[in-house]
Amino acid sequence: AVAVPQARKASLARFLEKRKERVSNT
Amino acid sequence: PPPQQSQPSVPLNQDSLQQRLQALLEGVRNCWTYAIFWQSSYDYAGAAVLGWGDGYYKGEEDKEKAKSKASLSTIAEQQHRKKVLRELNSLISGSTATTDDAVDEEVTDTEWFFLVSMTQSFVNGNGLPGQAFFNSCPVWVTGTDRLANSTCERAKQGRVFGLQTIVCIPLANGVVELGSSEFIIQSSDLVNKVRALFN
Repeated sequence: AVAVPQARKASLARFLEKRKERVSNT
Repeated sequence: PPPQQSQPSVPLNQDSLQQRLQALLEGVRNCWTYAIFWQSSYDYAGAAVLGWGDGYYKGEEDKEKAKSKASLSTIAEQQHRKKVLRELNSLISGSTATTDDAVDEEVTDTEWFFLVSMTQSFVNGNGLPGQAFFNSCPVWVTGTDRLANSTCERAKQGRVFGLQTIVCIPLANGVVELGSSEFIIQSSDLVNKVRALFN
């Protein structure tokens, strides 16, 4: 399991979401 | 203490930080790959620490080039990156389903560098962000040689992951770091823009 401090979760969620968009656009 | 650190620091909420980071990268001429805000605070011993505040990953202009670079990493390395991404994805979405195409897409070097940055912090003037904050002076490192020969571990790491330029601009309550896989020469415009957006 990977432990991610709460404060970084929002950044991570946004990064993964944007990545999904980038991948679907290529 | 340096004058910038003596100013009262106003904490920025994450939405506001994200908007500023995004506005910065979308509003400048050069091709920056990412922007990170390192937030200043103090540890239990009273030492100044810069930790992850927020970040915006824009990606590389030449996506095909970035992909081909990613494919140069070993199969084992790619498998490791994808595994970590899958775990993080599950953690965020709360699901263990792995039907997401984005998770199986190659994880580029700069994406990995950005992700790893979330785990980092800099104490008492260490690293490029720490150095910029401690001296209240922007740090601009351009070129693979300069990054490789830097005394800062983060600069060396950046070079290994395909960056050619890393810039750290100190503010009252932290540091804005920008990185690019392009060679970008120093400009006071960028420094002014960051200060105008964040201070």
